[in-house]
Amino acid sequence: IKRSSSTFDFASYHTLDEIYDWMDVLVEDHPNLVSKIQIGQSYEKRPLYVLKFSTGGWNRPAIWLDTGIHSREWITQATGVWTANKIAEEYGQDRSVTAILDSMDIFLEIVTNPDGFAFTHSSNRLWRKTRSINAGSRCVGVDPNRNWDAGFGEAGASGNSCSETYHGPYPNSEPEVKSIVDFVKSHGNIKAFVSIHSYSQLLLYPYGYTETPVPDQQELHEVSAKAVAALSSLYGTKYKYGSIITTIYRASGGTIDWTYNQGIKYSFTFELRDTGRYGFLLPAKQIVPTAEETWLALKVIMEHTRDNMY
Amino acid sequence: EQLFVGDQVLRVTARSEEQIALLGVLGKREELQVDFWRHPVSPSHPADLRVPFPSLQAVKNFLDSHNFSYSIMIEDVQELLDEEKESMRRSRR
Repeated sequence: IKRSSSTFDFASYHTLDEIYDWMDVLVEDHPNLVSKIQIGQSYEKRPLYVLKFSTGGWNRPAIWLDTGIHSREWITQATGVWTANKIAEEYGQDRSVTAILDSMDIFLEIVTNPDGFAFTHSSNRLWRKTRSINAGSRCVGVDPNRNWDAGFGEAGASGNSCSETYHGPYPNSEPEVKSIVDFVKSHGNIKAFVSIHSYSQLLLYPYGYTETPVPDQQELHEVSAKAVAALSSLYGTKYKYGSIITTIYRASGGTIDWTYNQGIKYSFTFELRDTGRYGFLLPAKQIVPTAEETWLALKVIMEHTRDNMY
Repeated sequence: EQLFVGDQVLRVTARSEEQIALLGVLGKREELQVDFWRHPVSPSHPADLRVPFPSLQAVKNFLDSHNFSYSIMIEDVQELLDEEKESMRRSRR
């Protein structure tokens, strides 16, 4: 019996192997649209895979999406799987998605921190960081969302290797981060970058490391408002939006501060839902509703990027 | 495998900047191993703290003694993890 990407149970959480196997099936099912790229390997030598959705062309302007950089935020990897399937299914069916993919590529990294994710399945469900060993410390792992070269090591990250927000010894010390940095730099034509976390129901834009507003603040704020309105229209989930530092807290060395400083104007980060007050243990029955509402917001960001090319 | 039997997640609402600072102090007490799922940011923004079972009494005493208002968001983390694991097992079958 031929494997099929659509018979996968999207309403359940899955292990790393199951997700990686499913990615191969998605590629098999959509060979002219989806391909799998390995952009590097993790500290524990697991492959770092990115799904590329492309209808052709060379080095087209692109949109980057990633989920699961904090391994315990399982709703994000599950949303990534659902989203990958949605993009593949909607091409040729949905006018907006088709228009986006006819002019741009989409890259989606579903398991951005595979070592941490595997560890959440085998040893500690609530593990958040990478699994790199810190010299001279009994504590393992670096917060990969404090390890980017944007205000690295400043206030809003911890120098204590035992902390959940440990920034690491130097920028890009984590191969999971360095691989994305290298990919983004070598691609050179990424126009939107969306990093998906959970759970606080927020849509955020730079900066996190400084109170200085980004030059594009007004536009990013307007896009956020539109995206959040679209998201909330489905199930009434309440989201707040704004810059990281004004909406939640000062955070240095963060992903989208770096991408914005690289010239990727449409840099956003999500904090997905917890309407059920379950935190990182969001019941599996909420996976599909969460992914569905997030998709509406993602589409707004992608459409805006397509229509406002720079 | 690390178990979380009896661990609770407390949702704490700070009423002032002073109380936010006090939660920061709580987080720095390494022996309590409080895991901030949602950090204290502003008086309007609740903080969620996973508290290991052995530290529960001490943390609740701390919160009570400083007049924090809080509720128990998750009664027993391990119960939810067991449910999650069972749900995955059923799905895989």
